[in-house]
Amino acid sequence: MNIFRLFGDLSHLAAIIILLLKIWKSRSCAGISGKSQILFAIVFTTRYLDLLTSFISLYNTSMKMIYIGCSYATVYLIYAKFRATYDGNHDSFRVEFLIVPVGGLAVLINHDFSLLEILWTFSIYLESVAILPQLFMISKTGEAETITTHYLFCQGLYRALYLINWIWRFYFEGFFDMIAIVAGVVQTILYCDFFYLYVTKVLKGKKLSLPA
Amino acid sequence: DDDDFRKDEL
Repeated sequence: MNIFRLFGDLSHLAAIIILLLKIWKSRSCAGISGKSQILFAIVFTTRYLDLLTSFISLYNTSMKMIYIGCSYATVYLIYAKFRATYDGNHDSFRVEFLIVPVGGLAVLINHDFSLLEILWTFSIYLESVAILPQLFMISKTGEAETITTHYLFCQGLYRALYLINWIWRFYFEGFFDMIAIVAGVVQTILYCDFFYLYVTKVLKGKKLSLPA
Repeated sequence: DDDDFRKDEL
């Protein structure tokens, strides 16, 4: 494993835990898109079905289980425990506009036409756009709490580090996976606008608010 | 093989 991959995983883990702790400590999920979190839970579930069929390493298995467990815990906090604080009116992105085309694409463009492979491909495509309901929510309300922006930054950083990891693996191991790379590039691009706002506002101590 | 490489990633 190279350093970019490791820090990518850790950044991903940080994002997930930041969000979970934010909701838990503030007893509120205001400003958080429950729809994005459901999409991430679907992403982890469909991608990590190989937990049942193959063992790679202790690191691999434990990280997968932590990601799945945390994502379901987050969904539980939003839709059950702190449901009263959930801002459903602003979380109005139509997820079927993501799931249906992504599902179709996974059936059409995959490495192998088998159930597990199509679900893996589906999870890769879905992950690349799963943050859209959250970004849509921020664009609707025009602002985000600082801790929410840290969450988004770690999510975007994770993707950017994975891209570097793939460049590394291509040069040193001759390995590349076109499906993962294209989806990863798309996903990273979605964060670019946010990265700009994060650097120019949040890191200078200002709250992230969009011009009206 | 390539499949193992891919499944190794999260």
